[in-house]
Order: sequence, then structure tokens, then C-alpha cells
Amino acid sequence: PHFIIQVAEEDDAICFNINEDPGTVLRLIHDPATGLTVNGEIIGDKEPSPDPKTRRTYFGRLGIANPHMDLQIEVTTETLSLGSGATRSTFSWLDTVMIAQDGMLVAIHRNENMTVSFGDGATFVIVLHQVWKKHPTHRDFLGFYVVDSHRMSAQTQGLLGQFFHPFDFSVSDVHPGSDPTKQDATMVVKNRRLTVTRGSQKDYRKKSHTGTKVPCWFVHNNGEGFIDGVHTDYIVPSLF
Amino acid sequence: SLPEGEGVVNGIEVYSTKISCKVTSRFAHNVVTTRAVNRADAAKEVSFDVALPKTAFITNFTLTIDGVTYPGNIKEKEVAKQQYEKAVSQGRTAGLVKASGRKLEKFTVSVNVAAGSKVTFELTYEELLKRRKGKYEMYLKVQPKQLVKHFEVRGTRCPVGSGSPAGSRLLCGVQAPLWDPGSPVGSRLPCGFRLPSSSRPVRSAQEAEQVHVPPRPQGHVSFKPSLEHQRSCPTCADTLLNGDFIITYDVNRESPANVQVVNGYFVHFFAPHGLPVVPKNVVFVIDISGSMAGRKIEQTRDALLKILDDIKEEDYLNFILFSTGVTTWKDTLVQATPENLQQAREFVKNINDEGMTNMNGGLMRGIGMLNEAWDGQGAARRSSIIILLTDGDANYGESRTDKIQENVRNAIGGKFPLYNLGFGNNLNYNFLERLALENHGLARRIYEDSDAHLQLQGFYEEVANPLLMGVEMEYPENAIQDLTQNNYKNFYDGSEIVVAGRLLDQDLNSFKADVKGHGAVNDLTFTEEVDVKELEKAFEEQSYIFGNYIERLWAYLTIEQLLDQRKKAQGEEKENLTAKALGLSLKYNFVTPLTSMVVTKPEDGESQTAIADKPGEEANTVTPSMAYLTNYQPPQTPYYYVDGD
Repeated sequence: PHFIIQVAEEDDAICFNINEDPGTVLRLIHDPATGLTVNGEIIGDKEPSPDPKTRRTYFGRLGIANPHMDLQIEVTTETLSLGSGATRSTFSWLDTVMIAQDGMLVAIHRNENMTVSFGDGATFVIVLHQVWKKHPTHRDFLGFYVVDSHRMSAQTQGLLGQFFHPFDFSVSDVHPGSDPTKQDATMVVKNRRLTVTRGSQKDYRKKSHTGTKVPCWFVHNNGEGFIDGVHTDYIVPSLF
Repeated sequence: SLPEGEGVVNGIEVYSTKISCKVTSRFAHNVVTTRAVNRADAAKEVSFDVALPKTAFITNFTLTIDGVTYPGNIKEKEVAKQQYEKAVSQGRTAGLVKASGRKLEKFTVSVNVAAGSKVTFELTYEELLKRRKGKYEMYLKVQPKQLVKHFEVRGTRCPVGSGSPAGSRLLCGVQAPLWDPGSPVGSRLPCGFRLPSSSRPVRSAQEAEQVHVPPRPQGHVSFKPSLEHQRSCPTCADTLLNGDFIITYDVNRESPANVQVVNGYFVHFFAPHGLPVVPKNVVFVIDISGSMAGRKIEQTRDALLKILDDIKEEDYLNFILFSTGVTTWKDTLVQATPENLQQAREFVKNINDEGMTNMNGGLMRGIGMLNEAWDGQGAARRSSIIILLTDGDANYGESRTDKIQENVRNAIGGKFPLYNLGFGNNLNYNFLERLALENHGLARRIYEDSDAHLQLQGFYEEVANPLLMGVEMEYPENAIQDLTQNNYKNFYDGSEIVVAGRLLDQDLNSFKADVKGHGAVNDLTFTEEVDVKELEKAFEEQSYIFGNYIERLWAYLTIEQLLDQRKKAQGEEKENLTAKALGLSLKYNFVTPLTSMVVTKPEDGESQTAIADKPGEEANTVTPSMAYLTNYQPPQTPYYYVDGD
């Protein structure tokens, strides 16, 4: 899956990929203060490429847990289910439904996206990416966006969560890269010097089919140097 | 033609009977056509005898004699009654529409047919099929009185289900007719059947060939027995056809709601699934008066014991028994823990009949208990239900029905539904129905039969799993009019809420339909964006759909609800509701309890009249009818006449 970190202060974005085997579950957000956790399970194409370098992987299952509310939300490309204690409500991506529960609001928009808001300080959007059902290789997958995180604590971790706190970066030495159509540069972030490549990714929140291009500096090797630790540190045994 | 004894009985040959059933979404349109010829040398009487569902409305009846068709005209019942009474005063025997068994009404008409003449009877009726325990059921009784040369029942279901108009799938099954006394009752085949081509009579349902109905675009179930198949034995002239033709199906439900729009009318079907069951407070108010003695009390005990097995631990319950006095199992509602359920079983096993019928006392105690729980549990999400079972009228304590109604109404205060189960025939069912309808519930008859305990249990299962409370269907006020009931106390798993209405502006492009309800743990709002133009275009392309079925469905539902409201109304309000229901019945040609259908044929200088009529609930239950009866009566002044009540 692709990750895009928008840095409002710099009016720019940094992106990276995480390449792992289908079935791997990655920790995206974990706030030890509230217990709020978001994990994502990776899926691959129907016919995976034999070459790991060209293999495409996505998020196929996402889990949001809020132990303070005794709540678990599991989203797949087929169903969306909300568990509260022993009870579970299951919805389909064909529903348009708003669910209100103890200060949490979930809005499912038919075949488009799902918004989860915890009070006024944490809002996530999960986007459904649908492909042609009979496509020989590709399959439906999910996108995950953090719209608001200002109520989350400074201790928040995870592949996305660690970037909820303000951070600085600088880019210099922009020069043609190995791909003549793209430019490489040197990025200084978290006291590290990284070689990055100018590229773009897409934000599908507003235009769910075409997306909106987001120019970004791409960090190679599973975000090495940009993320805290290495990407395998974020592998967790299960969605919840 | 057939020789005497080969399908000709008393000179009358019924050479064709066709039953065509067309189900479009949930609306069934059925046409029963029988053709007969008088092969005798003298005039003979032919009777046409059909059993149709109680919930159906006859919409047309025509007689064709020697090529001349006499159409049915819908009339206000009073007007038709005068013609009926005139006929009776002239010494004519009248056919009747009467309640017949649990599910059916019997429609009968007789006509005197001249020697060598042919007669065709055609009866059309329509019905909105209701979803119960996850399925819709279309039911036909197949029981001709004599061999019929061309006999066919043909069921067609048109895939206007949910999701996209063209994308539904109906699952159907047929309960096989009883081919001989030894065949298993109620054997179910997956999707349909046809008799094998061999001449040997089919001896059991299992021998019938199965026909799988393709999922789309249409599905057919055909039942077409030859004369050989109909014979009770190779040399017999009597028929063994006697059974039920049932199509059961559910729609492929991709999303909880489905809105259909045609010609400015819309219908909104709502049946979510995947929601957790709302825990409930349930009080059983049981009549144990002397009249319940014997089998009824035994069956009540059996049913309650079975119900106790199904009660979930998060539910709260209690039993109130009333006879001359009122006794309770516990002083308050108790949780259905394994220990409490065991105690409840012991209590139920010891229920015995005694004394008189203090219905008011029993109801007041039960309602009081639910009210206490309601107040005590505060904002807890619980559904409250009160179920009354009685077999007779109140005759101890407060026995005035209007006073009981008032007491119950005031005590419940619209907070929860009251369900009334009327056991047997010796009770004022109309009162029970009024009482239930007034309190957002419904009444159901429990027939005194070997399966009464299953009927009781079945009813409990229908209301045992509330998924939503306080359901409100909302539409833009400035776009919709003539809406049918759009708020319900509870939505039960396996059922379906149907709301229909009219678009104010026929050129409206789109509108939004919201369904709001309180679930077990959260509040939900389901939204359906209805693209009117796109839907209408999709329906136009489906030529097999009879164009105005949504309008007729709306009219059916509106009349049904007006008739229900009329039961609990009084004075001017009742008159207004009657006038509205009558107006719609006349407009849409529905034979309802307010209207009759009259067929008039001038003959011998005198008008001959046939009337199709619909009985009310007060009509007596009679033995199930024989369908397509032909019989001989001495020649007399010809008549054909049908009326009810």
C-alpha cells in the first residue's frame, strides 16, 4: 500500500510504500492514552506477480478498536461491521446509513466511503475502491484517510499515527534521478538524510473514481529513515 | 369431449381450469378461469367454487355464456345487498363468499346453463404478500370435484426485487399436492415440480419431477396433471387432486431498502438484516379460566415451555395468569437467566384452569409491570411487548369492553405494542382486534386444533426478535402525498415494512427516503436516494410487469389500513374512514368488506345477478370448500348469485 503524509506547515507531502506479504497486518494508529487503534490487513492481486518488486498490495481489511467505548469496527471490501460488546451490526457497501452511538458517528455512503467520527477530535474516512468484478488480476481494496486527529495524544504511534505530531523536513539538492522523468533530492527529516524522488499519489476522498493528484516526495525502501524504526516493527498479529 | 364417467358428471364436463398466478415483487395477481359445457339434454346448473386467501381482494369476475361476456361491476355493499335480498325473496339460493379454514375464503357462484351451452367463469384477485419469518408465501388450494381435461396451475414470478429493479432473485418452493392419502403432508421441493410423463399416477410428492426455476428474468412453476394423473385409480372417474400449491420465496436483498416508482406512485420496502436483536421485556398475560380446561390449557403450557427454550438471557419476562383473580409468577419482571428459566418452567407446568375471566385485571397487572420496568430501566435500549392469550369474553371484574379498551389505552399510553391471541371461536375477536390495533399491536386467531401450540409458538417467533424500535419512514413533505402508515413501534427480524405513496409532482427527478430507528446499541438512519426517472425507465423495459401494479399496491395497502383504522374508530371519524375506504374500493374495483361485485345477465325478461362479496372477521368458519364443484340440481328458475357474510 501507498502512504501519503501531508505536511500542512510545509505545504507539501511525503509518501512511501510498504511492501509486505498478503495477510500481513500493519499497525496504522495506536494512541496509548485512549486505546484507539487502527490496523490494516494487506491483500494482493487475484493473480500475484511472481516478482516481489512488481507485486501490488493494498489494504483489504481495516480494524478500528476503541476499548473505552467497547467498540470494534471491521471493514472489508464486502461488509462493514460494528461490534459493541457481544452485539454486532453488519452492513454492506450497498447501504447508505448513519449510525450514532455514544458520541461516535459512522456514516456509510453506498459504494463510496465510510466516515467514522469520535466526538469532534478524531475522524477517519475509509474509501472503497471498486474494480471491474471480472478483472483478471485486480480486486477491490480500501483506502484509509485521517481527516482529523487533533484530539489524539502526543504518544500516538503507528505508520500513520507517528506523523500526527508536527515535524519539520527540508529538501535540497534537487537533481535528475535515475528515471529521467523524475527528480531526486536530499531530504533532511528526523535528523536523517534521505534520498527521495519527486512523484505523486492520489487522494480519493472527494473524487472516489478519479482521485486528486497529490505531489509528494517519495521515500524508498518501505519508508526507511522516515518512519520510526523499520516497517516490520509495525506488523501486528491480528486486526484486533 | 369425454364420455359419461370420463370427466362428465351429471352431464357437465369441465374441460378446462387454469389458474394463473403472477407475482410482481410482493404483489400477486391471480386469474382463475374455468370452462365447462353442458352435454346433457336439459338445462343444468354449474357451480364455480374457488378458495382464495382471506387477505386477497377480488378485483374482477366475469361470466361468459355462449360467447357473451357479462362483466362484474363493483358496487357499494348496501346497493348490492338490495339485489341480493330481492333474489332471495324470489326463492333463489345464493352462493356465498365465506371464511373457509384458517387462511381461505370460499367464493361460490352457480349458473344455469342451457343444454349444449358453454360457460366460462373468470375470477381475478390480488393480494399483497406479507413477509413472515423471512419468506413470502403465495397459497392456492387445489381441489377440483371432478376430472378436468385441461388442468393447469401456472405460477410466474417477475423479478422486481430489491437493489436494482432488474437484479433480484426469487427463491421459490412448492408444497406438493397430496397425491394420495399415504403421501407425506407438506413435503417441500426446492423450486417447483412437474408430473413425470409416465401414465402411472404419482404416489408421493417425492416422485414428482423437480423443475428448477431460473433466477431471471422470469421464473415459472407449472403444475399440469393429465386426466390419467388426476384419476384416483386407473378405472376411476373421480379425481385425487387435493392439495396446496404454495410458492414460497424471498427476495435477494442487497440493501435494506428498495424503492420502486411507476407512473407517479412509489412503494418503499424496508427489511434490514445483520442488526443485533434488541433485548426485550415481555409479559405473557394468560387466560386460565374454566373454558381453557383440557386441551387448550395443555397446548398453552406446551407452547410456553417451548417459548421459554427460545428466550434469550438478556430478555426480561413474567407470566400473569388471570381467571377470577390475577396471579403472577414473579412480582416484577425478571431476567431470563438459566435459573429463572428453570423456575419459569416449573411454574408453567403447574398452570391449571379455574374460575372466570378477569381480563381487565390481568391486562392491568401486566401493563403495570411493563410500565415499572420502563421507568426503572431509564434510557436502556429495550423493546417492551405484552402478549395476551384468551379464549373468551371478560366476565369478571370489569367486563365492559369499551371500559377495558379505555383502561388499556390509558395504561399503555402508546409506549409499547399489545398483541392479542384469540384462542378458539367463542370469543369477541372484533374486540380483541380493536384493542390490539389501538395499542400498536395486532390480533391473531389461534385455531383450536392439534397444532395450536405451534401457532402460539409461531406467533412468538414472529415478534421475538425486534431489530429496531420506533421506526419512522421519512420523505420530503413537499414531494409526497397520500402516504400509507410510515411509523412502527418495532421492526421484527424476518418481516418487512411496506410504505407506499404518491408523488406530488409527476416530473420529479429524485427524492430521498430516510428510515430512522433505534437499534440494540445505536440509532440508525438508512437513506435511499431515489432516481425517479432512472427507475421508471428501468421498469418500462420490463414489459412483463403490469404497469399500474404499484398504484394498485398503494390502493390495496391504503384500503387495508383504512379498514383497520375504522375498526378502532367511532362516530364521524369512522364515517370518514369508511367513506375513504369505500371510495378507493370502488375506484380500484376491489371487493372489500364495504363493496360487492355484481354480474347481471338479463334472461327471460328478468335480470339475473351474481355478487362477489367479502366477509368480515365475524363470519363463521366453515369446513374447507371443494373447488370447481359441479353438481346437478333439478331445473328451476335459473340464477347465479354470490354474496357474503
